[in-house]
Amino acid sequence: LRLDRMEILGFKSFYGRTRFDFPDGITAVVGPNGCGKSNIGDAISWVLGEQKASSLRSDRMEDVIFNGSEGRRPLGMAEVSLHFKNLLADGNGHANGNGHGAGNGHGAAPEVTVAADREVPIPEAAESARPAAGGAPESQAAALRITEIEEIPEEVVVTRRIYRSGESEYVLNGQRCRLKDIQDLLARTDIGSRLYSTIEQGKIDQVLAARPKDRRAMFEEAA
Amino acid sequence: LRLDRMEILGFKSFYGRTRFDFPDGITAVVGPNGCGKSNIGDAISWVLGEQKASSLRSDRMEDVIFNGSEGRRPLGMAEVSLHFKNLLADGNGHANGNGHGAGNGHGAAPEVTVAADREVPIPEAAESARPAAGGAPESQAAALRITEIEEIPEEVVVTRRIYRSGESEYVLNGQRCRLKDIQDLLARTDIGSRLYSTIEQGKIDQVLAARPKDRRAMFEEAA
Amino acid sequence: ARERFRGAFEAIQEHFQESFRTLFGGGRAELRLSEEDEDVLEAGIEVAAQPPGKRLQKIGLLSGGEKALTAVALLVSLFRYRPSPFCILDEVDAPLDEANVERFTRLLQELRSDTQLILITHNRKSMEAADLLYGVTMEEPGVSKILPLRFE
Amino acid sequence: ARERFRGAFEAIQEHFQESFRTLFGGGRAELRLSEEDEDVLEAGIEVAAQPPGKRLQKIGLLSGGEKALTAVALLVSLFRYRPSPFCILDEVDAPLDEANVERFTRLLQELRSDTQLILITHNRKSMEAADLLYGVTMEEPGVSKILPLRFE
Ligand SMILES: Nc1ncnc2c1ncn2[C@@H]1O[C@H](COP(=O)(O)OP(=O)(O)OP(=O)(O)O)[C@@H](O)[C@H]1O
Ligand SMILES: Nc1ncnc2c1ncn2[C@@H]1O[C@H](COP(=O)(O)OP(=O)(O)OP(=O)(O)O)[C@@H](O)[C@H]1O
Ligand SMILES: [Mg+2]
Ligand SMILES: [Mg+2]
Repeated sequence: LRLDRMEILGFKSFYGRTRFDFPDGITAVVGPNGCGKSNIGDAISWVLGEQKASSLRSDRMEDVIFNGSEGRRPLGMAEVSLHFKNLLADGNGHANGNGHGAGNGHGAAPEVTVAADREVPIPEAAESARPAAGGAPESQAAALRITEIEEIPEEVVVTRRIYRSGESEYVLNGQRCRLKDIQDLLARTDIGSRLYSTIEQGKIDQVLAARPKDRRAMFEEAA
Repeated sequence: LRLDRMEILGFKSFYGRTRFDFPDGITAVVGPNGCGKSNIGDAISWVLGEQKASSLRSDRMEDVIFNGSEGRRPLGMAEVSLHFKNLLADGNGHANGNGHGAGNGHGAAPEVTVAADREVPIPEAAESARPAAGGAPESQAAALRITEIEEIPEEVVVTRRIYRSGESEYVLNGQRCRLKDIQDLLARTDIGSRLYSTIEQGKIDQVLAARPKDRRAMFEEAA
Repeated sequence: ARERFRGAFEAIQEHFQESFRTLFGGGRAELRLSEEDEDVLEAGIEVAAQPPGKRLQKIGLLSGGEKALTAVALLVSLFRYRPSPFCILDEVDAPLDEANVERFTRLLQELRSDTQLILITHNRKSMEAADLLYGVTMEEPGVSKILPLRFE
Repeated sequence: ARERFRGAFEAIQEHFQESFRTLFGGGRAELRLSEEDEDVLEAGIEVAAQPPGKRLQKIGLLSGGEKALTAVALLVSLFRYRPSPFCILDEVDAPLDEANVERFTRLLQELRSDTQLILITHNRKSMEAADLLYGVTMEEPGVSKILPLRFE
């Protein structure tokens, strides 16, 4: 599994569509105080399903929507997309260069049983399939259900949107889905529940300061 | 009022008698991680009467006593002395160079009513009056009571000791006294209750993060 | 008592706005008595800050460095209103970028005539701004010693 | 489940001791299952650390920088046991002195083959250790943009 790139639109201080490519190795993110560095970390946590507004330094979830600056009015929606390559491959996927992650991944693709089983493979992530920016949510009907999927495409795109109304939307390769679908999909990858892969600013001591029982959760996650 | 110097003995990582002179202006304290910089701040808070072990990053008050290193055994006592000049003068005392702070201080010397009034002026701080290091507390009888003091000497020394037993001792210019005597004396100086003059490591946000009612206490202190 | 508190509050508010503008190079900040308490003597104190180019917002939304800088502005305003003979700042410059460290140390220079300032820091720019340097070492492992230093 | 957990615990413990020694240049650290719980599957995890030349002590007594370094050692040991595809570290180097920043970035080099690391920092030494640099600016006040940077 590799993070390929992230696209941010209207999330916190990112007004226009901003692209963040994830290189291999170590990437340093620098800039003056208040320029938006920690907001990048928040965007990653949010698109991967973070449900607590306080973990995003906000009071309510809608606070993550761009709420204006000296020169711009507040927006009505925030959207973040995370593009993965080789979602189910071991390690960071360099090994199976054939482009289809399922080739030597964990074998069977994610099995998610849902209310009405429908055979809906994840569509190829079309570069041009820009979700309609602005306010109108997509039609409810096209909600995605992951079932027996033979071929997981080379690239999987996870998208999350939120509107001023507080309503959240989750999208997988352009098709609406539920948060649970994304969580189940991620749980089968090396990302897991991300307990220890994001350290927020000023919170490095929490890794140690947590009560012994809480610390245990990190170990169980790794085990 | 000016801080002249501090002497630390057996407090946290300061094993031997260590002297810290307080210059005017800005003094930077530097050194590698874990070398004892924050322990200096703790020593100042402690000698000025801090009662909460948690504000000194400790579980119990006795934890401030040197508890050994690779080459040294734990000590039985910790002691810190703080030497002030011109305790009751306005500003930092440069103006009244005559050496006796009470000259143009706040007029009447501190008035502390105690159970049995005894006329005990604060003795001159004798450089050589080293309190007996080690474990034996001084005899209780010589406890100091501050009453109508005509002349506050040029130099006032506040000392605090703690023994492994957990017993704390307070000394004013070589004479045992109570914590209350020291607190009352300090309350009449510009030091006040030190709510905003010591910012612990990592706690700068607390100045803002405090609940509005708590923040108010800082304002009342200044008012 | 009410008059005294109000007077102090107004004066501290002015110092706060000035210190904030110096530290952020613009923008504005304000202290407000929380409305919910009728009596001035009971009310809590709210802080709002507007870094240059941004909207006025609650301090919770500020970044790590912006919060530290706003806290320093508040601290300095309390000192300006009623100087305390000494002040110990333990690594308050850690979250600041280079430009803000410079503005921070410049502001401290204004306090040094009334207050003895002890600045614990790892930041070179802060060391350069100090009048004197003390090094703390553990030549003998586990045992701290204090030595006056010269700045190279 | 019990065997699995114990196996993981032992392996993480070994990685932790190794990472701790690398970061502190010596000393030792240990993870212990708290005794008060009978069942291994319920027990909490205690951490004790002994920086070089000091006594073994609870992590509460460590200094700010020593705590951050010990936390990084624990984090790295979890990653060594089970690599995560990515890791975001937001100014974890802020409390560290120059020597420890170097040891910290050297240790991160060991993770980079399995993990994409994002390091948010103000520290020059950390910037020098990175493969790539991204700058975040607010040319337009209040609006963030991301630009690839070259290191001068
Ligand atoms: N919903 C929002 N709309 C617009 N701006 C926002 C929103 N939420 C946060 N911000 C802005 O983002 C800024 C903080 O960004 P961030 O915390 O990422 O800074 P940073 O680069 O990490 O700075 P530091 O180096 O001080 O930690 C704040 O100034 C705040 O005004
Ligand atoms: N009672 C004690 N006896 C002996 N040593 C102690 C005692 N209490 C604390 N220490 C030691 O003091 C050290 C911490 O010192 P301190 O917190 O002052 O470091 P520091 O210089 O502020 O470091 P940093 O730059 O990381 O903040 C710890 O390593 C601890 O072992
Ligand atoms: Mg930040
Ligand atoms: Mg410290």
